[in-house]
Amino acid sequence: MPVFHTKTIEGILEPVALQVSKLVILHEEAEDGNAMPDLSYAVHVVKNAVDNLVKVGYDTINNSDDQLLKQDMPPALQRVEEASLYLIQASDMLRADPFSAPARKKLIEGSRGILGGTSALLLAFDESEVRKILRICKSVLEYLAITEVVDSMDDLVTFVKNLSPVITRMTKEVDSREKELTHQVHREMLQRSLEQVKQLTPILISGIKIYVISKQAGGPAVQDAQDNRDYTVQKVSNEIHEIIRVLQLTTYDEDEWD
Amino acid sequence: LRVGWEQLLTAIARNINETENQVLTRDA
Repeated sequence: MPVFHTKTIEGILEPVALQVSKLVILHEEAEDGNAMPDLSYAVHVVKNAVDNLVKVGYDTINNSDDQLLKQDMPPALQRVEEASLYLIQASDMLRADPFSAPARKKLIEGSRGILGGTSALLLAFDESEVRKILRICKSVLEYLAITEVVDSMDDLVTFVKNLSPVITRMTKEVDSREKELTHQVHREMLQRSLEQVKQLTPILISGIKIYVISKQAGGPAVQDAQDNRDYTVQKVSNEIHEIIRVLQLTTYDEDEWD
Repeated sequence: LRVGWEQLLTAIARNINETENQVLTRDA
C-alpha cells in the first residue's frame, strides 16, 4: 500500500484504495464469468461528481497565482476526466453484455485512473500549501538578516514589532502542518526545530538588546555582544532552514497507483 | 459482486466530492 503523506489525503484516498484492491481480487475471482449488474446509475453519479470537480479545478487554476499549481493541476484533471469516460464506456458495454471481460477491465482501469488523478490533484494542492508555508519561513529569514542593522533601542522596538507576527505565523503554520503529517520522523523533526525556534527567539531579542546597550556604552564588550547576537541569529536561521528542508520531504510516490 | 462494484463507485463519487471540497477549502 502506498504511504499517504498527510492525514487529509489519507482520509480521502485510503477507503477508495482499499475498495479498488478488494474489487480487483473479486474481479479476478469472477473471471469464470458471472453476470455484472447494471452500473449506469452509479457511473452517472461519478460522472456528475467528476464534472463538478473539473469545473472547480479549472476555476482554481484561473484564480491562482501559483505557477506550479497551474502547471500540475490540468494533467490531473484530464486523468480524472479520461477515467470517468472509461467508466461510462464500461457501463455501456456491460448493459449490452453483462459478461463482457473487457468491460470489467475498463471498470478497474477507470477506478484506478480516478484514484490516481485525484491523488495527483490532492498532491498538487498539498504542495501548493507547503509553498505558502515556505514563503512565510523565508520572510522570517529575511527579517533575521537585518538583525545586524539594529543598533538603537528604537530600531529594536521596530524590529521586534515586525518580527513577532511573522514568527508567530510561521510557528502556527508549521505546527498545523506537523499535525497533518503521517510520517512520524518528519513530525518529530519539525517539532524539534520549532521548539528550538521558540526557545531561541527571546534569547535572540535579549542578545540584540545587550549588543545595543554595549554599543552605546562603548568598550571591549561590544565585540562579544555582537558575536553572541550573530551566533543566536545563525542558530535560529539554521533551524528555519531545517524546517524548510523537512517541509519539502515527502514519502508519497504516485507511481504506486500504476 | 453487485454490492462490491456499486460500493466502489459510491466510494469513488465520495472521493471526488471530498477532493472537490478540499480544493474549495484550500482555495478559500
